[in-house]
Amino acid sequence: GVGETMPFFNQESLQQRLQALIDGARESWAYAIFWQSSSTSDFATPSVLGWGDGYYKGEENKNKRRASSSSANFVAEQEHRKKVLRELNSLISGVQAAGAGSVGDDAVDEEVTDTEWFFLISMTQSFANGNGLPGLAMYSSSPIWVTGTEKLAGSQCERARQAQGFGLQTIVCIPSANGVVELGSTELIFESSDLMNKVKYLFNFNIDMGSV
Amino acid sequence: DGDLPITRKKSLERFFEKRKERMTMVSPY
Repeated sequence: GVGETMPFFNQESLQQRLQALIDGARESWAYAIFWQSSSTSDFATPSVLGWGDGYYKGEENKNKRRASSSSANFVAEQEHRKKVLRELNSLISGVQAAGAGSVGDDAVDEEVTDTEWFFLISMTQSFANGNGLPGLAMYSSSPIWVTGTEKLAGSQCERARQAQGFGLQTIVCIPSANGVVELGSTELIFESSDLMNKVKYLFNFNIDMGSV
Repeated sequence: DGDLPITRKKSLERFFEKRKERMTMVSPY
């Protein structure tokens, strides 16, 4: 039931909610991330938002952004990204050696897009309360919606500028009781209460719609 | 250092699975 407490620390449940959020959306979101708050009853310890789970869906029109694919920088960067993916894949394959097995070379040797890379490096990031877009959303208990290259590039938040550098045009952070839901897109997507309501429903928490 | 937190491991597993699906969905034409 909607009124029940959501099992926030169940990653399967989180993954399903993240997928439901953007797979069923009219807008084309590239990814959804749940930044999980370090829950502590010690009020002297500041809370930190760290990686909870993420769902990467991909871009709809990624072919149109391949203009620079022949440049030396592009080639070197792709080599670096593929090397990191191979290393990560080795770690994962080692983990599941007794089970499902490796995902295979074809999943690591293809071009690693900017948004895929942004999603992957997000796993290494964390935000103190009030810092970065997710931390700011958490601190203010208000959704943050940034649309457009100029607004992202001009943001005081490093994560917004980083997102812009990797070709994202829209980034949204919506706070929850236990963390922050972030969505990103390479398309221009403007603020809608529809998405807020979906997050509110799927993640079962209260946000102040009056503050949006 | 080879010691990934479990949430990252799960997320990476899914990322690679989905990536493989996307790669195999690409049209050969």
